[in-house]
Amino acid sequence: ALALQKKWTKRHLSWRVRTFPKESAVLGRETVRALMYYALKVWSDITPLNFHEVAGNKADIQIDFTKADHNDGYPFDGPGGTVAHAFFPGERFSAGDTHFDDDEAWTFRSPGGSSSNEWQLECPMVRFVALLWFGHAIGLAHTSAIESIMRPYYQGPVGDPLKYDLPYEDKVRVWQLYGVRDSVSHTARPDGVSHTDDPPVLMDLPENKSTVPPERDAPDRCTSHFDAVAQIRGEAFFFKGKYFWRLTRDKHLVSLRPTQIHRFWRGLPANLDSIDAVYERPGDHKIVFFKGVKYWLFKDNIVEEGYPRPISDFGLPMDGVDAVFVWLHNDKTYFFKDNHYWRYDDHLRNMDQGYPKDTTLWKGIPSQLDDAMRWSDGASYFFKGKEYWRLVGSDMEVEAGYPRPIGIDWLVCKDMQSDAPETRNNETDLQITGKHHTDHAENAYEVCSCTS
Amino acid sequence: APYLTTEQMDMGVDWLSRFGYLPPADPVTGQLQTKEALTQAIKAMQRFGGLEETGVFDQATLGLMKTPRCSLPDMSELETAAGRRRR
Repeated sequence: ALALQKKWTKRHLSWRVRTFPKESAVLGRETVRALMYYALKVWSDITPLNFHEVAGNKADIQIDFTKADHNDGYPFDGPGGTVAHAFFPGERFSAGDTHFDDDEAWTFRSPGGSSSNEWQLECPMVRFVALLWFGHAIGLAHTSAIESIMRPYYQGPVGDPLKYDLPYEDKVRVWQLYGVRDSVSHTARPDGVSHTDDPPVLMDLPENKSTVPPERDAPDRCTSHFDAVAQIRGEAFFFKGKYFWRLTRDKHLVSLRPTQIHRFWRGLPANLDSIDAVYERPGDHKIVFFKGVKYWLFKDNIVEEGYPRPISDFGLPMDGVDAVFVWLHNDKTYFFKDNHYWRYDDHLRNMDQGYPKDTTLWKGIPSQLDDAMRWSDGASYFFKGKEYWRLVGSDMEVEAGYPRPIGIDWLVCKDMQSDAPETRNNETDLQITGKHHTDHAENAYEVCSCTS
Repeated sequence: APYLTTEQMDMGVDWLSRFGYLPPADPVTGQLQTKEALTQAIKAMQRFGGLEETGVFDQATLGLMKTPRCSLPDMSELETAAGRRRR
C-alpha cells in the first residue's frame, strides 16, 4: 500500500474549520477548533509537518460538518454507519479535505460527567475520530493492525488529547512518508496566510462536570456484586444499583467512574434503583431491561412506547429473572431464575417447548446467578458475586480454571483493590491502566483527563 | 451457519461492496454475486477486521459491520481498480 500512497510535498499545511456542527449543544465553535488543533498536533509532534490554522478559503485541509449527499461522491448515511471521511493528499482541489457527518451525535466530554456520552456515536473527536481522518489527510490508508489508530472502525476513546501517543505502527507509517521530526521545530509561516500562534483553548463547554466527584452512593466496581451484565452493541455493560460501567469491544474500561443509568438509558422510571437483567435482542437488536415482573424495550438508548410490560409476554412465570443471555451457538435466548432456565426463540418470539429445565445441566455454574452474557470471543460468561465462569463455544460445562474474579479480569482492579473514599477524588487523574498522572496545567489553563 | 434474514444478507453484501471487498456485480447477472466471491470477500473483511476467517456472516462479522466507521474503502487494490477517486 505504501507504493500507492501519496503525500504532501510541502511541510507547512494550513487548515480551517469551514462549517461547524449545527445542532450540537456540547460542541461550540471554539471547542471544535481546539479539538482539531490537538488532533493535528498528534501528527505534527512526530513528523516535520507543521499545521497552521488560517482564515481564508485556501486552506490545504478544509474541515466541514455536512450531511447526506454533499457533492463529493461519498454521501453520508445519517446517524451511525459511516461517520466521516478525508481526501488523501494530491493535486485535486479537495485533497486533504475532511468531512464529518453532521447527523452524528458529536460530543466531547459528556455533560453527564462520564465518557459514555451519546449512544449513536460517542466519539469525542480528538480522542479518535479526527486522529483517523487527519491520518488520511496526510496520506495514510487504512490498516488492519489492531494497535493502529488507522483501523477503519471506531475503537473508543483514546484518552487525554494532550497526552495521546500514537501507536508504534502509525508512527512508523507516517515516518515512512515524512521522516522523523528533529528536535528543532520549524517556525516559518506559509506565505500569504494568516495564522494563530496560540492553541485554541478547550473552554467553552456548557457545563464541564468532569471534575465533579462521584456520587456518594456510587458503588465500588472492585467489590460489587453486579445486578446485571450484558453485551450490547459489542460492548460490555456492568450494572450495579443506579449505575453502570462500560467496556469497549476490546475489553477496555471506558471510565473508572460509573455512569448513572438514567443519564444514559432514557425512559426508565426515575425511582428504579436497580435492574435484574439486560440483553440485546437478536434480530432487531433492541435492548431489553428486566426488573421484577416487568420489562422495558429500548431502541438504542430510548425506551419504546407501551413499556413496561409483564415478563409473561415471554412465557416466563411471574417470579422475575436472574439472568438472560443469547447463546452464540444457536442464537437462542436463555433466561435463568433460581435453579431453572428457559430457552426462548427471539426470531419467532416464542418460548421453546420442554422448559424450564434444571440449571445443573450447565455443569459448573452456580444457581441464582447475577447475570450472564455472551462475548465476542465466542464464549458465554456467567456472573455471581465477585466471580465469573466461562463456557466456550457450544460447551455446557465450565472451562477449567474458573471461577475467576470479575474485578481483576474485567474492571481494572488490581488484587481486588478498593475504590476507597480517599482515593476516589483522584479518579479523574487515573488512567485506565491504573497509573497516576498529574494534573496537566500549562499556559494558564488546565485540561483534565478525559479518561474519566 | 447462523440464521440470517434477507435484510441482513443484503446489508452485508452492500457493506462489502461499499468498503471495497466485493467488486461491483456483473451487469449481465444483475445484482448476483457468486458464492465463492462472497465467501472470499467475507474472509477478506474478517481478516482485515481481526476476526476469525469463517467466510460467513456470523455474529461477530455482522457486529463489526454495524460499528461506526470511516467512509473510505479498506481494500486499496480494489480502490485502485475503481479509479481511486479520492487520490
